[in-house]
Amino acid sequence: SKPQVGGAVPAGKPTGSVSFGGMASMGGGYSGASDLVNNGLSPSQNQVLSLIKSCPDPQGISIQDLKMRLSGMSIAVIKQAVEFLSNEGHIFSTIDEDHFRSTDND
Amino acid sequence: LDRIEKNKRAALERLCARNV
Repeated sequence: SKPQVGGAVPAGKPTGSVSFGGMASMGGGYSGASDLVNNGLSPSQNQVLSLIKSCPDPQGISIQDLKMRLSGMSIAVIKQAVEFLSNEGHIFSTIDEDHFRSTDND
Repeated sequence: LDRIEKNKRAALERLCARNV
């Protein structure tokens, strides 16, 4: 008589019930960047930067000059932009804290 | 003018630091 080997193999039920939750709403991450230009600067910052870049003077361009050329932009906005650009390293002050030059153009 | 060079170098270093 042969030994009775325990019956059926327990059904190793695979618990891999993968449920595809489907596309979570990663939806359009375009946060109204309409007035931001490619490099992450605001329009006024860009204007200030390009003016500073366009100034060939080794001592740079003064805040006053910037204001004159950017008529319509307030001195506060200009100063803010200049400060930001300076923090980022795009520009630096030259003979005094009112004159700036660009690092990008030489 | 030495000051300008110094500022410029500092600015360039900031720029590099940001671009890394």
